[in-house]
Amino acid sequence: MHFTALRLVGFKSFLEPTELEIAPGLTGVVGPNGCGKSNLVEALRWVMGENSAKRMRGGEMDDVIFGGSTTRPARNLAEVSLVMDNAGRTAPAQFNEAEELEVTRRIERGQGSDYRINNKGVRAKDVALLFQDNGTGPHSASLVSQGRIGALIAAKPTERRQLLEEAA
Amino acid sequence: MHFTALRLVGFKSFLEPTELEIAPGLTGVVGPNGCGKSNLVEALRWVMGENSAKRMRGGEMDDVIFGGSTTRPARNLAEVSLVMDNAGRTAPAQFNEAEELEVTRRIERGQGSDYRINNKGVRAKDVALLFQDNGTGPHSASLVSQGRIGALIAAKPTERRQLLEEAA
Amino acid sequence: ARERLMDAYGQVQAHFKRLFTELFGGGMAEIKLTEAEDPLEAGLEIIASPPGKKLQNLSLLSGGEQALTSLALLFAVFLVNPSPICVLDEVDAPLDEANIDRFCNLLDLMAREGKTRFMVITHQRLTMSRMDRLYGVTMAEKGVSQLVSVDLSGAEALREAA
Amino acid sequence: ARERLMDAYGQVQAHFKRLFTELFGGGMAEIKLTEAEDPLEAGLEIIASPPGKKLQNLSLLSGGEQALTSLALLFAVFLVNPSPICVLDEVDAPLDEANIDRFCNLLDLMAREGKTRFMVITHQRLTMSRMDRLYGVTMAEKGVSQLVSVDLSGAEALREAA
Ligand SMILES: Nc1ncnc2c1ncn2[C@@H]1O[C@H](COP(=O)(O)OP(=O)(O)OP(=O)(O)O)[C@@H](O)[C@H]1O
Ligand SMILES: Nc1ncnc2c1ncn2[C@@H]1O[C@H](COP(=O)(O)OP(=O)(O)OP(=O)(O)O)[C@@H](O)[C@H]1O
Ligand SMILES: [Mg+2]
Ligand SMILES: [Mg+2]
Repeated sequence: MHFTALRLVGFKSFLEPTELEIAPGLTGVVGPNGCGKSNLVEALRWVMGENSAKRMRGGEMDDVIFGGSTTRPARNLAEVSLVMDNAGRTAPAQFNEAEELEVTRRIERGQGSDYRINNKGVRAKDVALLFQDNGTGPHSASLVSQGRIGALIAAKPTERRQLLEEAA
Repeated sequence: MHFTALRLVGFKSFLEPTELEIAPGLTGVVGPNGCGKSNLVEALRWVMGENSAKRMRGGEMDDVIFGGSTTRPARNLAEVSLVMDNAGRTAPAQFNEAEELEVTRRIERGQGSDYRINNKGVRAKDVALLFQDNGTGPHSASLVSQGRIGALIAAKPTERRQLLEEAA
Repeated sequence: ARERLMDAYGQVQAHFKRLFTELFGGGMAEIKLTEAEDPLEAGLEIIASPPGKKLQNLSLLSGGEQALTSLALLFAVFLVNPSPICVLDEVDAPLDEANIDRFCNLLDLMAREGKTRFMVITHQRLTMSRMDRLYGVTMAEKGVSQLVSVDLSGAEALREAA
Repeated sequence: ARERLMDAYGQVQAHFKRLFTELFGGGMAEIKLTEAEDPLEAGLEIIASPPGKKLQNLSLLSGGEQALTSLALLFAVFLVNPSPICVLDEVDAPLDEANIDRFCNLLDLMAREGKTRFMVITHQRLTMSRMDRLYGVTMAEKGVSQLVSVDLSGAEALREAA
């Protein structure tokens, strides 16, 4: 199962609808300090089911919703979608007919968040399982956050075992 | 009181006697990964009285002694000296005649370390006081280790107060 | 589950040894399972020694050496069980120019050999020039992020314009 | 001791506000003493908002923004009570080119105005070119460090030769 696009609206500093195409090979992301590059990584972790506000660098989960700027008012809704190509037909049974899967997570200020796959409401557990079956997830070692590359070295031996389990 | 030079021998990867002149203004230190740049910062902290092996990135304090390479045997002795200009006559009374102060710390494998100022044995406390009176020390905020620049931001408010105390 | 873990361990070990010596241009490294009744409870030790240096406590490695060792282990796991996506957020920040080059060579290899799609966030000109495509994130309107597709000279302009 | 602390607080506050807007080219920042019976027990809050952005939780700032905010606070303390030496080990690693330039401008200012002597460890070409003098650390013999004095083109060669 390939990832083909990441779509965001109202998530952190991405107020306007934004689409990042995830193509094969190496995609570079550049830009000045503070412009929103690391926010894209967090959008990816969040749509895959991340439940810790601290890992989103916030105090509470509502901090992922656009909080306003000096020229724009705050929003109350944020949505991130991850589009996956299902040509290999490895999706869960109820979605396996579809050519493409679009996993969407939406959060409303003060209301918590919900998940949908191809516009059908699903549980957080269904989403977690979908990504786990495809060798990834919000805590996968393959998502290396800023400043964390040395963490594998600094971790305790039992924490590193998780890495081996990803290989199994 | 100005610092004018840092001298090392047998300290970490600095097997041979080395002298780094500390001149006014901006001194850049460059070189490939793993060549010993951060070891110089640790030599400075160590001679000022650092007592935690962990802050020296080692398991025990003997890890600061040259541990050998594939071509050279390990050593059993390491020594670092910090030379200070005492033109302003602000040294402790028993050393205030001298033009220059040379604070030296020496460690012998398995024997612990001792301190000297201008070749006279002194206690660790005397050295700590000397640097404290001159607005610095092994834990001074002005020694920013690699990867730690964001630490001021991540620290708890009461930990940041120490910074204010340095200003007082 | 136990066989699978031991089997994965063997494969990761082989790749890790090879990738480490490629990234460092020599030296040697290995992983070891710590003592435990049941391999599913064991921990993973890493032993690494850059070329010309003796085996030592991992925490004595420099910032750049730790980053490269971590990357070698991470990519070794990928070669055994590829993840659909890999995101690297400024992992080249602690590296010198020679090691940025080796890192990019390894990325090239991983992208060609496997199916993993890479998203590499960087400020380094050298790394930008090795990407298949570049996206720029700007805040033309302060506080509001915008994504634009750029070429290498566009990325340069972005760096200057900040 | 209490007067001294409150006096230092006032001075650091003034310098921090000025240095922050200089480093960020705008925005505003301040420090606050948290509630406590005795100022000697209080903590120090930092509030920072880059230009165009709303005041927010400090942890939402980006890697580069956190480094710049920390530097502004550190240098504010120096201006109040200069330390004889300041060592900065690759603090420019998270910064983009424009911010490396602002960081170097600030270093220049601090070196000229105060008595603090600076030792700046860096891999960035831009930062190297702004130093008064350069030392190269090499391992001509692997595992053994050697210090040599270099000029800018020498430092370039060192970067390539790794
Ligand atoms: N909920 C939110 N609403 C609006 N803006 C937000 C929100 N959360 C974070 N931000 C903004 O995002 C910015 C940080 O973005 P990010 O960490 O992605 O930057 P970056 O491009 O990675 O920068 P660097 O190169 O310094 O790492 C902060 O300045 C903050 O103002
Ligand atoms: N006691 C010791 N004896 C011999 N070598 C040592 C000792 N302690 C540390 N080293 C060596 O010092 C090297 C690390 O040096 P250091 O951290 O100063 O590098 P650096 O120049 O800062 O590199 P980077 O640019 O990656 O941060 C390690 O590779 C290690 O082998
Ligand atoms: Mg970032
Ligand atoms: Mg270093």
